[in-house]
Amino acid sequence: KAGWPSITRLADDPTLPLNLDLAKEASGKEMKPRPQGYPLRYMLKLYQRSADLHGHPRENRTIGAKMVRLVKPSANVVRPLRGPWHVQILDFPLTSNQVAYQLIRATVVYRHQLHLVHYHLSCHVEPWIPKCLAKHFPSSEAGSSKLPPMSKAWTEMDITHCVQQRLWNRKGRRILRLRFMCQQQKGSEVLEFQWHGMSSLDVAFLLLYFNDTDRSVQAKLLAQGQEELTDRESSVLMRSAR
Amino acid sequence: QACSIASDVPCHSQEHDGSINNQCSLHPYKVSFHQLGWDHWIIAPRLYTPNYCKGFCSRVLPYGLNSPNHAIIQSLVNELVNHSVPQPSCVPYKFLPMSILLVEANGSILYKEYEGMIAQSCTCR
Repeated sequence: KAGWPSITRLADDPTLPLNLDLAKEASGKEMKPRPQGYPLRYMLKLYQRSADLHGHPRENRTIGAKMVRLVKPSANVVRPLRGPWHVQILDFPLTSNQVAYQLIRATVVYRHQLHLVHYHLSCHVEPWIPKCLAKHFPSSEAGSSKLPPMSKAWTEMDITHCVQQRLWNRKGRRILRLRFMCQQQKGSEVLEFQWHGMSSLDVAFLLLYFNDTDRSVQAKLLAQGQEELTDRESSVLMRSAR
Repeated sequence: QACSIASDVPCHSQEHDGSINNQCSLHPYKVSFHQLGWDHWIIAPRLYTPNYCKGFCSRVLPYGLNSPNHAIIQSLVNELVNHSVPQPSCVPYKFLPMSILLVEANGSILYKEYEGMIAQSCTCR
């Protein structure tokens, strides 16, 4: 007890009972709005790959995370037409950090092809974070835990570095802002089409992958405690030798 | 060991403690999230098999129950010293996790593996 002050901090941490959040989720009785379309299909596919019909996690699951959150845009602002570019600004709210979970990956899934009645658009997403490098998944990436594309019109971009380094550890309200930029096919007349009627969830969503921190935090604190105890012991031994 | 050397600790047989069918054991049980009133926010799975433990905890606890020595001691205390100290209870021993797909209050969809959701074995303690 005297030599392990870091360990007692762990025991006092009120956020660590991981299972209590199930009770918190259950407390709300009202019907919750359920996303439809591609985002729901994506998560259902992820679930089917990771668990069987009874909810037992599959032994050979490749998801690589204990928790995956699909975040829909909270707001979208349409920018005026800029040359050939149709631009929409998407804001994704990031909920407050839970001590028990560690963010291990962040990706944005978006429509890179939009086929509308009079328009065929090619689109891409840019994080609105300075000095942020994003990585597109190559289609043949071996060992990737991401789902194979369910639709040719959608693609996935890794923004883990952007979110972890630039945004995740900020205090207060955190918003991940992305620019969804589309360009009409070459040769066609540039017309300003209306984004209205198209839900922002129809064009992009954010995926956040988490693992438990309790084991890694415990291991880290234990290691710190061991180190402190070893230092204390060695200083006592040195004094004894003297 | 106690019943063979101490004359005031009778060596009860299993028949005296209750038939084998009433012994502490795991019972399968399936429930739907609709029955729990949770189907408005849980997308998958539809059915949930938590199981439960039920049965008599005899003083002679079978090895497979994984009971600590304390359970035997508490049973003896109840019988010989103080009846207000309760008999050991038949409770879950090991658990299995479960993956759930759910909708959060803000409309986000969450896949999460919850620990301790399904009783896998029982013990008396």
